[in-house]
Amino acid sequence: TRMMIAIINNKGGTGKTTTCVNLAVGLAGRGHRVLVVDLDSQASASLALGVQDDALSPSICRALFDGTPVKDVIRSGIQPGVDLITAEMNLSNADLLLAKAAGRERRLNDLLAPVRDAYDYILCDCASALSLVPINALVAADCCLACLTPEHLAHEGLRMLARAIARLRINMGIDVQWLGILFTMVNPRLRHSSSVMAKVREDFGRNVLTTEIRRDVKLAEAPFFGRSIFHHAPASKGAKWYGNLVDEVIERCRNI
Amino acid sequence: TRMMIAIINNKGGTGKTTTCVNLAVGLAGRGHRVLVVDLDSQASASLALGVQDDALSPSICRALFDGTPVKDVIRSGIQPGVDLITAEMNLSNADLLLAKAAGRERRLNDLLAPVRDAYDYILCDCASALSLVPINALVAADCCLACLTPEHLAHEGLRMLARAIARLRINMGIDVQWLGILFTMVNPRLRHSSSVMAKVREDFGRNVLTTEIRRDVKLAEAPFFGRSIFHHAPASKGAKWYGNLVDEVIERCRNI
Ligand SMILES: Nc1ncnc2c1ncn2[C@@H]1O[C@H](COP(=O)(O)OP(=O)(O)OP(=O)(O)O)[C@@H](O)[C@H]1O
Ligand SMILES: Nc1ncnc2c1ncn2[C@@H]1O[C@H](COP(=O)(O)OP(=O)(O)OP(=O)(O)O)[C@@H](O)[C@H]1O
Ligand SMILES: [Mg+2]
Ligand SMILES: [Mg+2]
Repeated sequence: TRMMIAIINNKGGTGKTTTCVNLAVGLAGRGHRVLVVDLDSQASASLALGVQDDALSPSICRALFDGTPVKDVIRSGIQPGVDLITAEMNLSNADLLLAKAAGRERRLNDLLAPVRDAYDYILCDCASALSLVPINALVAADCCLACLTPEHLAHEGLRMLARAIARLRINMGIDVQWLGILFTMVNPRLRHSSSVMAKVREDFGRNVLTTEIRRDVKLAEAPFFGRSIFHHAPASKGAKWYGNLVDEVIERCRNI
Repeated sequence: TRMMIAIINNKGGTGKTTTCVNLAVGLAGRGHRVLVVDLDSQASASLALGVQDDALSPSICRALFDGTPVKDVIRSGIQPGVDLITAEMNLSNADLLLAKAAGRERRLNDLLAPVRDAYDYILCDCASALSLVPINALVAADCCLACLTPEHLAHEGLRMLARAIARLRINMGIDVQWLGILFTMVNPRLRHSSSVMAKVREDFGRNVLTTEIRRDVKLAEAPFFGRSIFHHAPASKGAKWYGNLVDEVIERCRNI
């Protein structure tokens, strides 16, 4: 399989970065070659993978804005089997800096083209928005994984997201598929989370992953150590659930 | 006191809307006249205050984009003592729609000028970004309240936010003060939250509020019922903490 996955949700704080980091390390742990592309100006994925906050440059910005070839900004082996292109603050100016550029929604796609075959999985950690950079990720990606915390309005937010993606498919002629919808930070004691999840399952059918990631404080601790959950707390529930995610993602990617 | 408060953080999911809704209802419960201005295209504050998702129009968009006077979009008594200007999806186009408008950062300020004296507190619920609409909120507001979840990188994110506000003060000649920094969704079992909070307190001194809002599932449930915590679960810890916040905000606003 060779698959580029955009990890998305326009709602903030829904476990996208946590999923990106742990899925990447988990896939590499199964022997796959993985590239993480950090597309959030906050650089949370880069920092969670152990990069120091004064070492984020050179980042994806050099390639997107200055024309540096992408291979010159790839950092090899940030974790075993995981390469990384970092993000940095300047990425938040993308909409302005690329406003006049021709083919500005295809920039990332064109940049990554020469290196795509070097990886089994390319994971893009997106910011919580539907601006030019996340659009670039959806144009470049083969499939998208939406991270959803089953709280009030999560279902409505997902439907808006799905509609926005459908419009993009038409406007940009892209063919990004659903890898699926992943429930994250599930709190079983939140009375309504099961009814939110049931409504989403009813609406999106088999696009909803079987794996559910529940709250586990270990998942919130791991970034402090610049480690994945598999390294930080291999015996934890969080590690078990993200292990299940790795299996399910591998399986689903075979059938996309 | 007469105070307009922008509730901010460029990081997503840090309890801004939960704080806006509960602070608004809490202040009204002390006899103050309160206006909530929903400035997030996701309209979470409007929905959490009981507005149906097919009844979000007319919203702040009519005033910002179409020149409708703001008094025509104010909904009175959405909760006792609380008026509301809703948001809607179209607000996410603000940067594009107002790109060429003169004085585009002062639009909200100018719109709210005629109604400012009718309220003791005006609370603006901002999206997690530093784009044109949140900038409008900071230009219009007397003070800002940053909501911070003490997780990895929260301190770094806050320093970036503080620098961005400092630049705005210089560039826009505004004088927005710190109401303060509020710790939200504090999870005492997260090993590092106390060290993150200690670093923030050391850095920001008395700008950090004494009140801490910890995790309480009741706070996540209340939006499902379109109610504040004071109505949904008046005996809960969440209600007690937000009650403390109301007291502390009233006190601090006297001294700004
Ligand atoms: N299953 C979980 N259990 C406990 N904490 C979690 C879990 N998943 C994520 N977190 C924590 O919740 C916070 C938000 O998660 P994360 O940063 O992954 O979300 P995000 O969607 O990438 O946010 P943003 O929209 O800001 O990019 C982080 O502090 C993270 O460590
Ligand atoms: N103290 C708390 N305890 C438990 N759940 C909370 C608490 N505060 C907020 N929540 C829940 O966490 C989620 C995120 O909170 P909220 O929507 O207030 O954040 P936000 O900063 O406004 O997010 P956004 O960046 O998307 O606007 C919501 O489901 C909310 O109900
Ligand atoms: Mg993230
Ligand atoms: Mg909000």
